[in-house]
Amino acid sequence: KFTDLFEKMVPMAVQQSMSIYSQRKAETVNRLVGSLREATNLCNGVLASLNLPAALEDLSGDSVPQSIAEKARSIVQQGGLQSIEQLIKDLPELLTRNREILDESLKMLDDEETTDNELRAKFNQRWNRTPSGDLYKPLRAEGANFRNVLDKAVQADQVVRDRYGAHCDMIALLCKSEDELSAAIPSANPTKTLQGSEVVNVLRSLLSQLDEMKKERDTLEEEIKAVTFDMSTSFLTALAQDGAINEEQLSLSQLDQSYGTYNQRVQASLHMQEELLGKVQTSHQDFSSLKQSNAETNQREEVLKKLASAHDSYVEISNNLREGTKFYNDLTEILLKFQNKCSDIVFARKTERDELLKDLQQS
Amino acid sequence: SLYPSLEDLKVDKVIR
Repeated sequence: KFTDLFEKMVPMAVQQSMSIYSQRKAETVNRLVGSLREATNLCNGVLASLNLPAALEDLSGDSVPQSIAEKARSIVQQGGLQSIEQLIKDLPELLTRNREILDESLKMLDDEETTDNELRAKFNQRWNRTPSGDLYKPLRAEGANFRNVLDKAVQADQVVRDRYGAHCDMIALLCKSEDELSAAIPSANPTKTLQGSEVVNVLRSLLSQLDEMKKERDTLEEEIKAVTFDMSTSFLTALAQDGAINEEQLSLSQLDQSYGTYNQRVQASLHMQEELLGKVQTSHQDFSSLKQSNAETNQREEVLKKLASAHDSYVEISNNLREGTKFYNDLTEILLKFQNKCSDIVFARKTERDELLKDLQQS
Repeated sequence: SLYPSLEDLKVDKVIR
């Protein structure tokens, strides 16, 4: 039942190539998934600004259009306002925890360096070890990098808070009961019955194609995230055959192989959206000219638009908060490793210092 | 994405 503890051990060059490959892979996945999400956000924004699909459902002029009711239900299901308020409240704590670990780590280096300098001043050239300041440069550079990343995260937190501030009233409205929601939407006398008209059918078909497209994107995103490939064998073979690893070439060709088709499917999806939205815009113009609009209908439409975009913002804010919470927790792991590196080197320097002191006091 | 990427921070630099 022997398991070789060193089974996974690989030469340094392979280890470094593996981590660079995983960086390239992460960037590829982020780019593909990011462009899909960005396109979906754009699509939702355009539809909300045209008050679609609500305008097609809103024939009675006073009840809550079905799509708005569905959006309200989905927000309540996801925990409503409270769930995002709680996540927003947690952000400062997560930030402080990370900052403290970083500050403590750098303080260790500073304190040890101060003592090293004092002893160098006291013993002059007899204190002949490398100055701590020189030794700690790489760690301090890494520390500065973490500080920079934390500063960016603070800005991201603020973006999320502002986004929440801009939409929380409307989100709160969506979380209310259907009666309260209905009462809050100005009613307007029923629009001329457009039920059977061709333009409503065209718009409906376009909207269902857009929904289908968005659903396909969810599966596409899962597939893209599920791709895995173990590069260690090809890196090991390259090292064995050529004595060196052309990481870039090997990684890029593998990434192209793994994600080439996905890239095409993403581009196709983006292109389809452009086409469909173009048609939606033109059909919507016909639709608007057909239905009579007056102050009342405009007022009602404005509130419906705000409710639709409040739902989209709720989804976006929830994604941002999930991303932010994950970011801070992942960063804590990395900072704890950094802290260990700092305490290790400081411990080694202290041991070395005590020995040097002993020698000097004896001589 | 809104938050910075941690990918390049994960690379463990070995101190000689």
